[in-house]
Amino acid sequence: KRTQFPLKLYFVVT
Amino acid sequence: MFELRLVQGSLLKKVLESIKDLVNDANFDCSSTGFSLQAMDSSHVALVALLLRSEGFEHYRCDRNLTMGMNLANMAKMLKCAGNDDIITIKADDGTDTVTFMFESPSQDKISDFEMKLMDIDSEHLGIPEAEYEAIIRMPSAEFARICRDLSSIGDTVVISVTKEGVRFSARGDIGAANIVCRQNATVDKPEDATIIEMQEPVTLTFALRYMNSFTKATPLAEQVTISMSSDLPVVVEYKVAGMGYIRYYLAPKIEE
Repeated sequence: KRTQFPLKLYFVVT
Repeated sequence: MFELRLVQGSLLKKVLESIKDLVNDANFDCSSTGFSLQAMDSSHVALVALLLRSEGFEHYRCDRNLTMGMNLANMAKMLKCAGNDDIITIKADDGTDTVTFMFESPSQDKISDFEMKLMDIDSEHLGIPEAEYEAIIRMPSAEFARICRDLSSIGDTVVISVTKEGVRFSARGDIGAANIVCRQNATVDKPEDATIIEMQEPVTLTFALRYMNSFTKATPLAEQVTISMSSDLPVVVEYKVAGMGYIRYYLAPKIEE
């Protein structure tokens, strides 16, 4: 099974 | 007072067509540097970043930083009313909650005014660092769009794998499997037909094709597309906006659990 994590796990919320 | 005037109004029409299916409501940020937007899709795994620099406009006035919240489908409906050769002006007075789109025909014999209410949209803004990528593919945008469309008839995910041979796009589904390999091809007469692959490291990532197909709505904006990849990081799919800026799409990879 594959999941996509939300982008805020990769980029910092400013 | 905010006002921008774009002689090549068709660019703005194409920009809206490129983002309206991915994002419903978005904030346009107006500042002295330009007209920009950053917004995520409803599942927050895809993001679009638009930048149109102020010097790219025939006229650009921004007395103070302004955020205009808009429903992109409604904005697209209004921009559809502009002719492809029309000059488009966008203006908003300080303290008002409306934005005006003005379309002037080339011969100035027809002038249209469309006014739209602005919205209050609280969206979180992500800081996206300029990064070094393990692999960067530059290829004809129509080619990339064709590959995404073809593979989506086979499966709902695409595996993009960059090696020294080239870039391989793979998909599989109930009816079978498909592999499309594009090799580096720099020796073409027209530079926009070239496929250039810069690879620091081989990299393989898996993505949902429905987002990739949504990104390719920007194909009419640019002859070339740049796809930047690093292991376990979101891919960046970038279309330049002629002489003004870019549309960048980010998509989180599908990670094996």
